[in-house]
Amino acid sequence: GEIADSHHHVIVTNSLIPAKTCTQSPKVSGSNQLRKLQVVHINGPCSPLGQGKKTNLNLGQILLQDELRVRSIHSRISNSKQSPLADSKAKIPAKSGRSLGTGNFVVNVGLGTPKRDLTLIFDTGSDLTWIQCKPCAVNCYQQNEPTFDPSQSSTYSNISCGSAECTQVGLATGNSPRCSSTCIYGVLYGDNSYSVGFYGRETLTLSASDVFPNFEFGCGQNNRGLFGSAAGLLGLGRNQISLVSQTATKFGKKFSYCLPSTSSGTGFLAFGNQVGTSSSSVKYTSLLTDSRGNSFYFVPLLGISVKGQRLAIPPTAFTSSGTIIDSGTVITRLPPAAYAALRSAFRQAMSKYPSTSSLSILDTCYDLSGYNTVTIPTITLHFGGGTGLAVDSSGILVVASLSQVCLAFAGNSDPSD
Amino acid sequence: VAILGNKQQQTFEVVYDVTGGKLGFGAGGCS
Repeated sequence: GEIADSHHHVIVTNSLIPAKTCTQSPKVSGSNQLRKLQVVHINGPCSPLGQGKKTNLNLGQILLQDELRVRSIHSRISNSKQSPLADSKAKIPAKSGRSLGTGNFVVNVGLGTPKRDLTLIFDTGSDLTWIQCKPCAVNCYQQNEPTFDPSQSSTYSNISCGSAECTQVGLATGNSPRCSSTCIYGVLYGDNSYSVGFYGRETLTLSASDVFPNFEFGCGQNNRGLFGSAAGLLGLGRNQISLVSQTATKFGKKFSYCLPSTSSGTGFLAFGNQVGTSSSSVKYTSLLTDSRGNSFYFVPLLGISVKGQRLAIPPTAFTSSGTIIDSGTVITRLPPAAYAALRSAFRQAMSKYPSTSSLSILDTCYDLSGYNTVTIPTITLHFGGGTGLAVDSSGILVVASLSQVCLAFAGNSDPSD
Repeated sequence: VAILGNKQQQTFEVVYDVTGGKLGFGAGGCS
């Protein structure tokens, strides 16, 4: 899409349809290349995961999975027991070898000695890094790369029961570790996906010059769920077991990423002081902590503008419950009052286009099949410190088909969520 | 809580300076 003026985007409707070929971004030159991992959509044509293990995008399934993750986050923050599925009629079929984790992005890292390259989902909303490990004592799902075998690595070691590290993984996952000669972790995600296994240490290689011996990670022996054919998950949360914390000595807890606007594009995940070098100007706001969720990155969202006009939303609508930023949630969730105001302004700006039926959590949808181009309003999110995020046109709409194109925001059901 | 999802983060360089307590957004971060 292109910005027609400061208040509108003009989008060629055919560009909304996912491309089938990978569009490689220019390689980063010089030393910056060393600490940058390429980020691609797990199911897009740039994904290193096998073509035969991908599935056509089913937006309804993506949104359902997204809602389950959001319920889990709300559950964790409200300190209630994790039972986000107890009242849900929704079930996502987890077909062997079929990926539904379409909201997620993946990167490639090296593990072990000799190094094995593994494709991992990266997630700022969780802390534990885990991979599937042989002998897969209970279950491993089908993954694209050969399953990691710690017995073939000279640098793997288990972490003992009763150690501080074992206690910490329990705090990070919310599940008390078990002991079977060695520390056993368990992690459950919002969509009922899970991993259970040995908590151990191994050499992690991000680049030739960024090698981390004794990196603590989960060596999964019982893994099920919607991880596609990725080998596991890279936890980038705030807890001290996360990759961010474990590499703090070298990278100073600084990292950045760019997520591509299409499933056929590429982005990056970078660590250390090189952050900020890819953009002409980076605007900063505060990164907040909140005792309700120590793993999450809280941000001071204060308001929203549509077409350059600030919506009449009381600041308390945002500040009473707070806002987190999460790479693993697809659709932004707003407090009910804020979403109602956004929806109203968006609908008004889109009134010349025919509306159509809602899709899952998305209740503002249009039939754009009869248009070569469409003009949509700009949306800006306002953060503390005067920082504004003028959402890219690719972040305003989500597309099931050209006959069902929806506003890519949703509301929480309860103001206290 | 409200949640800023990845759809709205796309194309930005999202910079986490955890020690410094700040989060940045850089337009055109993927280019």
